[in-house]
Amino acid sequence: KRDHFNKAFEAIDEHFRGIFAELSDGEGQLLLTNPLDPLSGGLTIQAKPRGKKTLRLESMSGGEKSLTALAFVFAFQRYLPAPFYAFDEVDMFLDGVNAEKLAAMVRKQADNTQFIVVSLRKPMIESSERTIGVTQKQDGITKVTGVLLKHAS
Amino acid sequence: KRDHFNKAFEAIDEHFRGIFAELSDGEGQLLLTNPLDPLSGGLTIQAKPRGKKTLRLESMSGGEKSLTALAFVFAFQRYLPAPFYAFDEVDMFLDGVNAEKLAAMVRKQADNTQFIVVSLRKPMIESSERTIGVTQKQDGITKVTGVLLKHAS
Amino acid sequence: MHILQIEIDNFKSFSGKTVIPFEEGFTTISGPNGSGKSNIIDAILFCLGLSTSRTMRAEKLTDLINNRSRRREALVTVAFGDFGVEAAPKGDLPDDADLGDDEQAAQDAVKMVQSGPQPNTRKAKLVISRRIKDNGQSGYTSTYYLNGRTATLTQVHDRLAQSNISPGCYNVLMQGDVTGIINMSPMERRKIIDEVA
Amino acid sequence: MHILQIEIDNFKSFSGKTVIPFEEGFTTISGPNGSGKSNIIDAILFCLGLSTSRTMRAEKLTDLINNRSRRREALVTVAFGDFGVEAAPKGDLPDDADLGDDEQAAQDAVKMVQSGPQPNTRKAKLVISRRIKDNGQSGYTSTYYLNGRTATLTQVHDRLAQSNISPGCYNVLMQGDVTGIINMSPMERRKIIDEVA
Ligand SMILES: Nc1ncnc2c1ncn2[C@@H]1O[C@H](COP(=O)(O)OP(=O)(O)OP(=O)(O)O)[C@@H](O)[C@H]1O
Ligand SMILES: Nc1ncnc2c1ncn2[C@@H]1O[C@H](COP(=O)(O)OP(=O)(O)OP(=O)(O)O)[C@@H](O)[C@H]1O
Ligand SMILES: [Mg+2]
Ligand SMILES: [Mg+2]
Repeated sequence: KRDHFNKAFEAIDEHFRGIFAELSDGEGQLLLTNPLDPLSGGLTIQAKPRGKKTLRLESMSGGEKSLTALAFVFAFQRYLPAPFYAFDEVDMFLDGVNAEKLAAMVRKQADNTQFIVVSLRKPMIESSERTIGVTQKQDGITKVTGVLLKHAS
Repeated sequence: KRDHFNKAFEAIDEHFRGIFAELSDGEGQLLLTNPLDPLSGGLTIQAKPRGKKTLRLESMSGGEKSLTALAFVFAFQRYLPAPFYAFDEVDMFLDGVNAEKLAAMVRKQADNTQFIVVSLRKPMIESSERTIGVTQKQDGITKVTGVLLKHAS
Repeated sequence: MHILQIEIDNFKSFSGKTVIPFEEGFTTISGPNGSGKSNIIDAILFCLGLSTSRTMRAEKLTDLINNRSRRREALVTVAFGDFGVEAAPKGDLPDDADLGDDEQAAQDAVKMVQSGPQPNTRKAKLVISRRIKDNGQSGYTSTYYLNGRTATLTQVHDRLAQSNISPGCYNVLMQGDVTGIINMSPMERRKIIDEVA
Repeated sequence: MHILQIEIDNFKSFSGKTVIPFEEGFTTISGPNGSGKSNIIDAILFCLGLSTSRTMRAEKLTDLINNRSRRREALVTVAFGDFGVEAAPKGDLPDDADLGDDEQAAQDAVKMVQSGPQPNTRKAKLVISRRIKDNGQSGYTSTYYLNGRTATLTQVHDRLAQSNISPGCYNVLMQGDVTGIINMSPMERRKIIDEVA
């Protein structure tokens, strides 16, 4: 049972390191608080943006936390691919530069799987292959206004 | 003691109705769950965007919750003005239209008091009288890069 | 296998029936505040049994029924399949003779999916539906359908888990939740890996 | 009365001393993720005693000291006053003779505020400072200064409360907190009004 865990942990950690480097331009890895007996301990994330010291997880900024959390989710998704993923406004803390990086990463992950992403941010919308428009008239009833197709770039 | 409460409640409710109408283009008010014995009950908010039925508070969208919460905070501020207010990214859920409305309301409230608002959003930055730029070089040390003054519009 | 189409009928801010087709790859959903974007995500979570009423911002399940129409029931259908691959699911569907009214409706949903104007939905190989009905004084009923037949939540969960769709698989990140992984305790975070090891 | 100037010395991502002047009206603070914007808000909360270490994203108070310099202390000073009004606070300040080293530093902070290049800071009529010092094995010390003299948190709170600055006055909305008012229970929400009635 511990072997199963270690196997999964190492694979997800491997993915996490690559994805974190790409998203945040820094170094990150997953750490077990009790490496010899993993199931009695916890899992923590070590994140170190370029030039900074290793950040304590809770002291990170809103944008830094978002990118770190998303790197973890993407790593998880690469280990255990699913038919679809749905993200609802995961880019709200990100500045323009990081919103672009995230959009590029979603586009890359979407080569193998289906991503449905709710977003108000231009970088995310422009990186997607199509956008479903949702509005409401004065009557409070949702109307799906159709799909805006993009040119493949 | 109950009179003091009622006096404060009615004043804040008065402010809330006006501010909510301006921010959300709908009708809102504060409600006591126990009007005859306020201090034994709670305070709830009734919000009704134009055209919709009264929304249950928890079922509101992220943007609707933000505007309703901010209307409450502004109403509170008008009742009990303080020397300064500091907002850290309170516009993150708002679409373009609502971000503009909020920025206009902050500008209006700032006539009588000092507002310090952290934001990544263009409408908020453009409505402010000045912007303090904050960056970090590769060394992870914060550098305040100076104040961008705007023309009064 | 991907989502081919979602049908939202009288659920939350969707009054009446709305069909939303989906494609492969990267799709965004956008629009003004309060228009119904998160409600579409809630519809998926509702249909696939991946959440509680609180997670969908409702106090009780019947709050999910559209409050503008007089109809006191809501139905959501999610059709899965492979793009570019014809499936032959007709073998899965039972004959109409032994279906109750509600199952007939779910059955019709499957047939509509398969015969609808969207070419890709003819490839549906897994169709899940869920109905919530407000029975007034006598409470409410929540019914799942797997390929047109009544099913238990467990049956739906098992079928979805085979495709790595489950609460533990992080398929859905909800609004405001993105930093949840950072804020949880190290023990909780390790358990995420336990579930898939 | 408004904030005239904030001086952040060795606090969180501020290595060494940074002086930030403020004006009347509407000021925005912007910049890239992780640059230090929220840390400026934390500096205000720290200095005015309006928060706990957890609220400032620190496990313990000594985590607030900049981790890049060897100096194991942090100091934040907030100067209040009226724009366009000359104040004469010198009467408030004690003579140097009876000050300890730390008080001397806080005293210097007040004088620097008053004599600094920023014309408006000569109008400072209330200057609050707070120092956190890591004493290694013997723990840490946290000291408040009111107009250059050592003060207790209660004295600082009382003085600020007279100007409607307090946790109950909603002066500061932190990142991620905006919908807190919606998510709280009706009883908690009513208590907000109790505090100011
Ligand atoms: N049972 C219901 N009947 C009718 N309308 C409902 C029902 N439940 C929720 N709503 C409405 O749905 C709206 C919220 O929709 P939703 O959360 O999908 O918005 P959104 O597009 O995600 O907005 P945002 O960008 O602000 O997050 C609210 O106005 C709410 O009143
Ligand atoms: N004691 C400390 N010494 C040095 N750096 C610190 C210390 N405490 C926090 N930091 C750093 O401060 C940074 C966070 O700064 P802050 O939260 O102000 O960013 P921000 O500008 O608000 O970003 P965002 O837009 O993402 O919210 C983190 O990278 C963190 O590592
Ligand atoms: Mg939403
Ligand atoms: Mg921040």
